[in-house]
Amino acid sequence: NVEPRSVPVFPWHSLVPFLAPTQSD
Amino acid sequence: PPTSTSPHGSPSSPSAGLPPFFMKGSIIQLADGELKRVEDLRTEDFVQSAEVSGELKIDSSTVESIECSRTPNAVIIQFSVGENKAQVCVEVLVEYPFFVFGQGWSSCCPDRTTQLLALSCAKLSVGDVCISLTFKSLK
Repeated sequence: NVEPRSVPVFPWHSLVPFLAPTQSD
Repeated sequence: PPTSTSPHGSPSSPSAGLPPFFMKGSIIQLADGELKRVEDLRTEDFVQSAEVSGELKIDSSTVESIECSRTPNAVIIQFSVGENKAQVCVEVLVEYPFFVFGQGWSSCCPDRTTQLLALSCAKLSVGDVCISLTFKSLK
């Protein structure tokens, strides 16, 4: 069971790496 | 040469450990507000959240190679990112989990991931297609 006041909530995008390629132009 | 980057901004720092949100049981909020545990996330959750967000775009990042790093317990993973197949290198701890399309969480050392995070993982291999993000404005 989760205790709402003590459990942090993380945004979904925290879990995904930002792999932004360098723009070549 | 490939772009060198890190999933969370700074170079991997083994002493700092992994981000807390990969720990099994962590509560994740999707873009539509729904809450899910990290181990229950599915490919559709990421895809739909990116669509809702408006600013972010899901890219397919194919693992091209996995090599040992000079950093202990770390590897250098080379990805081919997006439609342009841009080459991007990422240095991460061997237990760092990536989400593979249609498969779920995967890491270079699943046993260590399970040991440290209690998160069930498959073995990340060359050819796997991982979920990654870019900002739409970068295009």
